[in-house]
Amino acid sequence: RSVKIAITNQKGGVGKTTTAINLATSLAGRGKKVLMIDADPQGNASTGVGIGRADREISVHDVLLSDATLTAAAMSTSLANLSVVSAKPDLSSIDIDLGSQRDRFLRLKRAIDSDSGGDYDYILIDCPPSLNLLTVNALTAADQVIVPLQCEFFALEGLSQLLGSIREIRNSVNPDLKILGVLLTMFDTRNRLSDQVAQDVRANLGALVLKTVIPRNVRLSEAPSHGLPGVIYDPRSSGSIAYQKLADEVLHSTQTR
Amino acid sequence: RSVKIAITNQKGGVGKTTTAINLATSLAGRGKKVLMIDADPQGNASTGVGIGRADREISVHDVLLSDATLTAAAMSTSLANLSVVSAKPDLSSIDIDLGSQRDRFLRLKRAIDSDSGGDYDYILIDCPPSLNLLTVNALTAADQVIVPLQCEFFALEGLSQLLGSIREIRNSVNPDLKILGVLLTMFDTRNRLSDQVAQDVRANLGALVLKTVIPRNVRLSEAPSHGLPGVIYDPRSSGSIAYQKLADEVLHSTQTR
Ligand SMILES: Nc1ncnc2c1ncn2[C@@H]1O[C@H](COP(=O)(O)OP(=O)(O)OP(=O)(O)O)[C@@H](O)[C@H]1O
Ligand SMILES: Nc1ncnc2c1ncn2[C@@H]1O[C@H](COP(=O)(O)OP(=O)(O)OP(=O)(O)O)[C@@H](O)[C@H]1O
Ligand SMILES: [Mg+2]
Ligand SMILES: [Mg+2]
Repeated sequence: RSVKIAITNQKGGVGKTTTAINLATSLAGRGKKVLMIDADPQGNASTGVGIGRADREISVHDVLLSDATLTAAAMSTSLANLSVVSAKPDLSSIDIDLGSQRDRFLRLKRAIDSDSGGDYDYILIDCPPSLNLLTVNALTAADQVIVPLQCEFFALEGLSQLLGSIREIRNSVNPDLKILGVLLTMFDTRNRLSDQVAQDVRANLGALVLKTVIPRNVRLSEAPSHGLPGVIYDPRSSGSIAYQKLADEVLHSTQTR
Repeated sequence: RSVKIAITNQKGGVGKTTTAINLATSLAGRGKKVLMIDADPQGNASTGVGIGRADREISVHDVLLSDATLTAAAMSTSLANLSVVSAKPDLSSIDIDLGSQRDRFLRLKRAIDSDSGGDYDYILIDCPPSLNLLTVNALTAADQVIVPLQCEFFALEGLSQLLGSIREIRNSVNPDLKILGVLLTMFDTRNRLSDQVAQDVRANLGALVLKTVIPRNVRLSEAPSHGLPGVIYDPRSSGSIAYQKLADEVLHSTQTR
């Protein structure tokens, strides 16, 4: 009954965490019950919504490895309607911990599907910058994918490999997996490189590119140092307005299915 | 006889590849014989020095998995004194390919140490955004580490974990591993967040922070779309001048040892 969205791109620093935090918060602000799962050992998504390192008791690592339920791991935040399953650095050893267990790619899906406690409208999963076990778990558990794409040349390089991996997951473990869209991020109106990349991506991917474009906006990068999502820290900034629009676009695209 | 430098940070998008490319090119421009090893499946470092996807025959994957020598894998570039061992997307399956082979962390070190062909003054290794098998191979093979650190709040989060991992490698497989320095990147004089992060890092790490600071400079991000390093594409840009300075600082710090 929940819409499960993985936010992923193996290219680093493209705005995955910033998208997860601000989209989750904007959806929660529209009255939707949201769970954000931080599947990155760096734990930036947990920090970005104000969950301190010391408060992270039951984490994603416990859900994947020792069958802690999602309900047990979910923590409420200072934001109404938003809960988080946090990440700790121990998550970086998950590949070794799960070793070659046959169901190691299905752990997150099992945890989400077997948990009746939450009744969430949306579950967002923030992924690490890699096509590893954690990202595969997220793509197997999700029914939609958002691919943040920084408007820079290097970011284009990995896109076809990522779309290929998504296709492989769809053809094997998760036939329902759809691409909700490619989200252009850190679009800088002052430099023509952003325009070139945006035109290039639209020419190649057409309607897969979401209408909403996130501008480069320093208020978004200042917000985490205050433990707040950008859309709360400075709701009238250009970055926040864009993420609110993204929430509307996601609501429209997922509610009408 | 070569100085072997790993360029690593598990945080994504902090300027690892841009540093590898521009430092390698600047050192080569000063008459040093340089080999850059692209240990990231995205292959951005290979692209950034103009090596097309189709030209990448023997890659890092072959060196790690099937004992291809470094000499066989090294390709010359259009830049004098600079050779590259390129990366292809097949590298992303290296964890699975090497499985639980006992020496899987030593493969790159063995390949570098056993190769008498190159006689390089400097070997630079560009790492992926993760503390995985590839990064551990690079940290085991290297004798120095440069940690690019983006002047943003999230980038600070992962620093202590990374420094911890480097210490672990030094205490186990590579006692000679030293931190050459933490390099502040994408420093934006227009916003105070950069200053705050820089002050914070200097207060915590003191002399570990390199004197050279790389400014945010759009010419550096435009260069890869022309298949050229920034220091060649626009040598007088603020980013290029900073990387030339970095080369001087690295020469000074590694030659006088
Ligand atoms: N639209 C934006 N404008 C300005 N800064 C941004 C924007 N989006 C993200 N940032 C900043 O850029 C950096 C990278 O963003 P973020 O950490 O969200 O990317 P990521 O893809 O999650 O990175 P990683 O690959 O390490 O997980 C962060 O410091 C963030 O605050
Ligand atoms: N000083 C700079 N000023 C402006 N843009 C920069 C600078 N350094 C790097 N960039 C751009 O920022 C993006 C991220 O840099 P880069 O790809 O080098 O980081 P990385 O750490 O190698 O990323 P990954 O974690 O994906 O390997 C690239 O598009 C690059 O062109
Ligand atoms: Mg992130
Ligand atoms: Mg890189």
